[in-house]
Amino acid sequence: GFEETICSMKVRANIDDYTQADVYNPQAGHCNHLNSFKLPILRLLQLSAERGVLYRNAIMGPYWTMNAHNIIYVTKGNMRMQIVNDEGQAVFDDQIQERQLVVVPQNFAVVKQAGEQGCRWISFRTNDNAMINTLAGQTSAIRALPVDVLTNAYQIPREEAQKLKYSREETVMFSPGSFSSRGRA
Amino acid sequence: QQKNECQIQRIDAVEPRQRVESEAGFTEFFDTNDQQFQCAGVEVIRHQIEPQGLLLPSYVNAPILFYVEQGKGFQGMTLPGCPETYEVSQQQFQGRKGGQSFQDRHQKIQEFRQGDVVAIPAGAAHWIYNNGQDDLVLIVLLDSTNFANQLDQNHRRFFLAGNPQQEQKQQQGRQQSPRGTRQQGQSLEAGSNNIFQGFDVDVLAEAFNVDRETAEMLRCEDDRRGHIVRVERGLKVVSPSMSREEQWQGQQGGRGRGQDN
Repeated sequence: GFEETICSMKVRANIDDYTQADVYNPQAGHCNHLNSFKLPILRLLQLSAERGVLYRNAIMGPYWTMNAHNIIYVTKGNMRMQIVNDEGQAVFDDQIQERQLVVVPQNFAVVKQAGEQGCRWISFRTNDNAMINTLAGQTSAIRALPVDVLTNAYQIPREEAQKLKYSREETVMFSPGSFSSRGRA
Repeated sequence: QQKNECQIQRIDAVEPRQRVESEAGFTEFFDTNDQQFQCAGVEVIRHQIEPQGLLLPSYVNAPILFYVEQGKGFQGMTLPGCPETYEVSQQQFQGRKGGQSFQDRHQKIQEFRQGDVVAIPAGAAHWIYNNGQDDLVLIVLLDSTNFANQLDQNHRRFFLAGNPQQEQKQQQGRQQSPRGTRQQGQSLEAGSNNIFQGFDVDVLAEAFNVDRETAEMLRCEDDRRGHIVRVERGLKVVSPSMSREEQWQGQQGGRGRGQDN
């Protein structure tokens, strides 16, 4: 019965079609995920992939991937990446150019900022249903914390804590703000 | 696991070998190099959190199961994609408290008390607060060899706030390890900096869409309180507290079941 099961399994899926994007922000970029929900054979492989596009100076993160390592290969453009370990040290803070690859270990915190040309990458993940946890934005861990936890953890006034929680309305990919504009000027 | 980790000739009962003090409590570490822990692929730590003590938000590369040996408290766990279902609206609060403006919304909070076992998935950010009158004592198991951990077998805690590295440096001056060196698990747990310290302040300011000064506060560089901090006026969160719930259930019981749908 193998020919009825694994032999007929779908093994191909296209993740370049931006009209099928899972994350889309016209000011920032888009992302297509390929996980075992979309391509069931990935459950056997315990792997998944992500195709990402960030527009000029747009930001993704900071975030961490809860259950997978990330192997990120830049296919076009460039981006600045910062990767932080559990000791709070930046283990990578550099530009990744086209054809360069970086491994982001599980749980290490990451932020990506596209360069002037924008950036496209393919990311392979070592879990068939990789999940990220963002630190800024609408569904972030910081936003999920009570204001009082923030005020006591960071020793800041309540107003500042509320700013931290609510100033960024976007979810995963952030449009470049005033700082980028100042930086370019 | 390496070949000989479970070739055990003798098992001894062990006690914590190391303690890291904080402003409002301490954490004790069992020797992770002990063969029995290596064989089982687990690590064990013990938190003792004073009343009004807050274990700062962090996440760990291994799943956690902890037992509440003493005291009571609550914990918040942030899971990606979960909505902030605990919320207080401005109007309601104003009605009750005479016009003070306060509003908050966050993910679910779990209360626990002595005898409870609480599970935390690998990589889920969490914090713990002692809202009782006694010290809160937690026996924490970290399953480092769990399939969910794809890093090495040491548990690694990623702090979202505070400056535990600074705390550790101060500790080093005050006390020596029993073996003269720091234990591996201990250094990984409490020797961590807040992860925001690894990011450029300008990038943080842009990501959070806040000014540079606010972004700087995330790094907690001057914080000397350690990983368990004292909340002077008590932590106020949106929570259906146990006592209120029990009171409500009591009232319901008193009315009888005539009002049931």
